[in-house]
Amino acid sequence: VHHSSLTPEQLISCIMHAEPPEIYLMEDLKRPFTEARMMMSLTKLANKELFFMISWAKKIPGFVELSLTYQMHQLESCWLDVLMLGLMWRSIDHPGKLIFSADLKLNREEGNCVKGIVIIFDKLLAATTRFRELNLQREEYVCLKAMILLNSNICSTSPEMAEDLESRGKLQLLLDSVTDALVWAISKQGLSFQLQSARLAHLLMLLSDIRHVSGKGMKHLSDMKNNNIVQVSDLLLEMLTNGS
Amino acid sequence: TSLKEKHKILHRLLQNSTSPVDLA
Repeated sequence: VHHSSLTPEQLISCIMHAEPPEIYLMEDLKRPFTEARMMMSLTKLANKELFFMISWAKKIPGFVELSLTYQMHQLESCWLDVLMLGLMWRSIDHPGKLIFSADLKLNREEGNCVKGIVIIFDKLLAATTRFRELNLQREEYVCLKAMILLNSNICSTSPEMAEDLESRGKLQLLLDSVTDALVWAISKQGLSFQLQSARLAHLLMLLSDIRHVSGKGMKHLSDMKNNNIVQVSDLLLEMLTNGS
Repeated sequence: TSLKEKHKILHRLLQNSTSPVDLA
């Protein structure tokens, strides 16, 4: 079935099935934490998650119909936003904690060992709190994550991409479909029309906060790598270098 | 070509029909 003929409910069902599995660091982060150990654990997890993210993107209906150039640009533009939204979703029922994985749960004080990371932890915790206050639903979460992927590079100035009108059109249609799905997910909640609009606005506004934190995160990770505090694995290095 | 060169791993993972997770 082509994605354009899917109902919002069917589209959400497909996006739900694309969700990555729960991930594990699979090793103990030894205490007391050190800057190098914590950064190594966080980047190791991020690298694992990147493989799952690419697999996830390929399962979003219509994504693989975009040109390879578009697929690469979308992923390199949004990967840290997607990782951060996933982190917020995992942490939503754990006030004050960031659930990086089932076996790596950190509070803000534990971030003190890494120079400059507490301010990022605080922003992540604040956005997570906002999602908790809004009682973010799983269907809304998966739509928001797909929207990050599809919207991440919509204002690209790359001539190569501007000329690829076919992919550009497909991308816009896909984004419209996921937006419809999000509107549908909100409409199921029995809210007044006015409250539905307000909820949609509140959820979408949080995406700009996530964009802001991911920019800080990219800068922080680049600095850590450039100062040789952490070694970054191949895929993560490629995404960091090309995405920033 | 330069884009593909810059994105060697991502390009391979997207192009390959095998799941990226299995290729990891």
